[in-house]
Amino acid sequence: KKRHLAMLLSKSRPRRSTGDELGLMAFSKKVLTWRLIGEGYSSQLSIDDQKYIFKLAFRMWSEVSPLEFAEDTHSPLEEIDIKLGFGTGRHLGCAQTFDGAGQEFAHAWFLGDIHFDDDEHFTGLNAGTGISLLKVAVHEIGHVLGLPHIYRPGSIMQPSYLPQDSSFELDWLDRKAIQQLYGGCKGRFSTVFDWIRRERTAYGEIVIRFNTYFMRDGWYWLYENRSNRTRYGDPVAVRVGWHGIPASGVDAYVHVWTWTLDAVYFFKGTRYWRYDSENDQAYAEDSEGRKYPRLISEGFPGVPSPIDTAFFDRRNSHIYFFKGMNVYSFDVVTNAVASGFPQRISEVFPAVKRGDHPGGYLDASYFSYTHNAVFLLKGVHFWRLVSSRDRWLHPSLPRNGVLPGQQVDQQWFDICNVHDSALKM
Amino acid sequence: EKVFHSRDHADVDMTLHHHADLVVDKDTAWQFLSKYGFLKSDKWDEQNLPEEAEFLSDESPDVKDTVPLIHEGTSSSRRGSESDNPTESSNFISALKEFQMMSGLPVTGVFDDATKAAMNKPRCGVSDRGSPTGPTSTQNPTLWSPNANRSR
Repeated sequence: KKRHLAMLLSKSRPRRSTGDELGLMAFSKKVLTWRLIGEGYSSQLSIDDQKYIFKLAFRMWSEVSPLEFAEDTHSPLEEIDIKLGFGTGRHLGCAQTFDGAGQEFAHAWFLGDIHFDDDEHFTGLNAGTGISLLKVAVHEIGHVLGLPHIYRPGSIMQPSYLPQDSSFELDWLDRKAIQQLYGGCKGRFSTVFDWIRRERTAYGEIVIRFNTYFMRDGWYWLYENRSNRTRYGDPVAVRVGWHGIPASGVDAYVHVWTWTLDAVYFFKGTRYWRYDSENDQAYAEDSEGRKYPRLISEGFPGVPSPIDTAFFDRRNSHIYFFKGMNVYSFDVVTNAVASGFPQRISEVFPAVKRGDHPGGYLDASYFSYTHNAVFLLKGVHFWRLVSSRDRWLHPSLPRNGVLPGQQVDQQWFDICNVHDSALKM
Repeated sequence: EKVFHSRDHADVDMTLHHHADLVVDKDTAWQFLSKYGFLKSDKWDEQNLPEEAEFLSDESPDVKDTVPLIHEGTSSSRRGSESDNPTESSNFISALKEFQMMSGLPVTGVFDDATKAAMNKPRCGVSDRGSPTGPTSTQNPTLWSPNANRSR
């Protein structure tokens, strides 16, 4: 029993490696394990509820940082990075005694464990009264990760508990605070696109709306351009949000939109699917009864497969298919590759600044309605194409020129992975 | 198990719980400020508590508060000497002002009802020492926009 209590004391734990390249203390590894210890269950909520809330709290930090958290119920206790437990008064071998109901509701040790005062009235999700365990857990996890108290209205790191609204999230400045310690979220994407859909208003008017989506492997994020962040709770599994298309590894999304054509396509490997945006699912077959998926070589003769990415240029009604160092310009009117293609990407889309060009093997190409511009993405960088407006302001810029590259995470913020175990919440 | 009858446990009887000692006077306020890092003391429960007369506020130099010293749970605390200790009083007022500023209260240095209420709010047990009082971001503030929709 004494040895067990000694294990619970933070001082007895082996010293962790910590990153201090900025003179700040933080975990040096990106995947951290956690456990709600058996001796520290709350008497107020079911064990499953407690674990779910902690899992959600950790996930919320994952959604805004490169950290991932996994519940570990099997490893030896001393190997667990973050242990959580409830106690009252003198508790869990902790040096800091709880004071009973009121005032101190929890405390956490930097790079260590979290203790909750079970004399407080902790409540679960969607409960109107009491102290939200989720909000307290998010706060205390912030301490464990290295954040101090922050006396800023709206910060999750405020020391005093404020009754939360119906929901709370990590705001911009809290995100930047944690990213100062751990950096932003970086990574390649499978495809990026704006999805257009028609909606009918309450007055019967048809309006056209769009949303921006980033896909990576089997997951996707909706990006809220006006808020400079992803939708709360993302990423989501592709198979959940996009019915009928491959569950992972989509190569390209193309929206052919002319006065006479309006068709959305997903590409993967040697095949493609047409998507029914009104009913939000893939078509089972085309207008001639041919079943989807169809071969790219049949639907887009002359275009090789698999492709790296593609986008539709409304100026000339051509789809630009990218593969390796080459680009194929496909005329949707003639349904054929334009003469003179394929060409080198660097010739069709020349660098504005010598040497600053993605070259080839792109990850994604994307026309953004928000920015009214085409972007080429490769790795953690992107390049914007010269637009008509750019050329009107600076006539010396080449048509379809590629402007100098920038970091993806400085344009689209906080597109962060979460641990696999948290993806299905 | 704490007794309850409602499905959401909203009626858990909290009267049976041990309740935290409230901050009610300047002695407990001193303990609070020490505990959370506003006063430079590592062992707040052994703090040398100043005499009553030294808690005079700047606002009422001619009035002496009669503040009973509370020793419950602090058996090792020692009473201060009978001589004046303006340094400790000054430290207390400075700490109080810092707490008031960080809490968005009028910075008066007076242990008033609003300050007392703020000290008795549920809060995290981690010390506030070294906590920033304003935005911590180094990003361009124009990039920040309020999140209108917080629904997950």
